[in-house]
Amino acid sequence: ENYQARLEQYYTRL
Amino acid sequence: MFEARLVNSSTFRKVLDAIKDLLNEASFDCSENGIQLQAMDSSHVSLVSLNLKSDGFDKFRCDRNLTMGMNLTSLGKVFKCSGADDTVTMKAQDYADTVTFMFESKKQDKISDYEMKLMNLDQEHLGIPDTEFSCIIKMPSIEFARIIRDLSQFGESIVISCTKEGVKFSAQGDIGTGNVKLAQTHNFDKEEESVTIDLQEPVALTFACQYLNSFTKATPLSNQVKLSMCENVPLVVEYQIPELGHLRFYLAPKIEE
Repeated sequence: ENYQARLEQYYTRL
Repeated sequence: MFEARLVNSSTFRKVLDAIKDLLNEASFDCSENGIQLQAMDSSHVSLVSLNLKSDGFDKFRCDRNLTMGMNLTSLGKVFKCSGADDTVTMKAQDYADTVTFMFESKKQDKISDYEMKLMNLDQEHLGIPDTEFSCIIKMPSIEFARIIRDLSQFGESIVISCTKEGVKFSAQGDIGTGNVKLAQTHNFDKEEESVTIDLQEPVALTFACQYLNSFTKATPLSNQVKLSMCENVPLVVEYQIPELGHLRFYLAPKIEE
């Protein structure tokens, strides 16, 4: 089963 | 005072068609540099980044930075009222709570204007660092849309793997599996039909079909699409908007738990 990553795991909030 | 005139209103309509699947509402940031938009879909899996340069417009004036929050369904209704060959002029006063769109026919014999209410939206901007991608694939946008549509029938995810031999798209599910391999092709007469791969190292990543399919709604904007991939980094799908800017989509990969 593939787990869907979210963008916050890679990019920081400004 | 903000005023932006675009002879081809259909370009803006195509941008809207490309993002309305992913976003219900969005803030358009206007400055002397042009119009920018950055917004995540509600599940925070994908991000839309639009950049329209001021010098790509036929007239552009922005005296004071302005953020215009818009409901994209409403904006779509406004642009549905435009003709395919119309020129559009967007206007807003400083600190205004409305924006006006004026459409002029090619022959100047019909002029219509629509005023739309603006919204105050909570803006969430992400800082996207410069990335050295492992591979950058450029291919015909229609071909990309076709492959994503075809493979979506087989499963919820598509694996995009890139080696020096070419790029492979794969999907599997209950009915079976599907694979599409593309080799590099250089068509010097028809650059837009070429498949080119700039490879630093092989990479294979898995992405949700639903989002890839949404991104391909941008196909009418550009003959070519650029896919940038790197291990442990979201995929970037970029459509150049001729003479005006670009529309990029970022998609977080699926990872094995």
